[in-house]
Amino acid sequence: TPVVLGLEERNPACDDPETEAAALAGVDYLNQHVRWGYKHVLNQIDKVRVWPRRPSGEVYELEFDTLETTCHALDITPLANCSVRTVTQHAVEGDCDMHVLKQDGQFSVVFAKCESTPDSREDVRKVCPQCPLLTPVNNTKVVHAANAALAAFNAQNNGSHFELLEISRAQLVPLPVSTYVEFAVVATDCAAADGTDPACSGPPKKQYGFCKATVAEKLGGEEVSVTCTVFPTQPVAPLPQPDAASSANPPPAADPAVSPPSSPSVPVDSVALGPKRV
Amino acid sequence: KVTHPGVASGVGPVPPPPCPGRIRHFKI
Repeated sequence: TPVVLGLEERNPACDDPETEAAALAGVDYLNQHVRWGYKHVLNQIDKVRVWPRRPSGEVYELEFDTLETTCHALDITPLANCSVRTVTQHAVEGDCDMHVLKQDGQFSVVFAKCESTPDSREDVRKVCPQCPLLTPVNNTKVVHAANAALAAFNAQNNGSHFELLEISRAQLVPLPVSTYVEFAVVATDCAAADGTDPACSGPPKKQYGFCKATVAEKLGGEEVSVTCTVFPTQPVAPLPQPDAASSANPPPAADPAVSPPSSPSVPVDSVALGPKRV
Repeated sequence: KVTHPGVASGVGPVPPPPCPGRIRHFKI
């Protein structure tokens, strides 16, 4: 095949403004499509190659690292206002492979695969020997703490009745003996006072919230402290498909209410969207 | 005619390696 001039790959620098713009478009895509866990920010671009695309445009093949923020995926807070989770809070890193098409000056993601892993226990211990470490979210104490906190919130809440959507992260605190848990909730059509009504098991409204709770073990009982933020109701639109998406590779469900349940262990999550190749 | 050999331009700013890029927060 004769070489076609002008169609060779490019290798721009990882900190090249165009590379950064492509990576940031990838991070935006990630945060718009992940419906559980936390929003992530760009931390470091590891590799980049740029391929020409027929009939026009270029595809940025990117590898980059992200860091978990304290904003839940359903939180409407702009990413710029989300704090990066610190090492002492047991940070979580994301590792992403993405293909980002640039055409007519616009970026669009055509392939995305990200996996996240928590920092090692040893690394956290080096910086903070006493800091509580992440605990699997299916831990009995964690599940109990989330349910107790949600019950306490519903008991005090005059508005909608909320149900547990996912447990997002948790830590067992040694002193005072307590369980710290963060979890997402979804409102049902029932008022809080009707929580025991069987009719309340119907399909939930699309109103989500995010709670942080501490359940401390006390002599003869426990003390529950919970704070929940309810996000404004958001219209639920179908997820946009990557350009070359096929029915053989369906994206995750658009409805968080039917998204996979909480991860069975420490939140090590991954999402693969769109076709394998451009 | 004697000419001086070319002198290297000296130590200038070293460009950063093309990849990986800078760490924006911290590496774990």
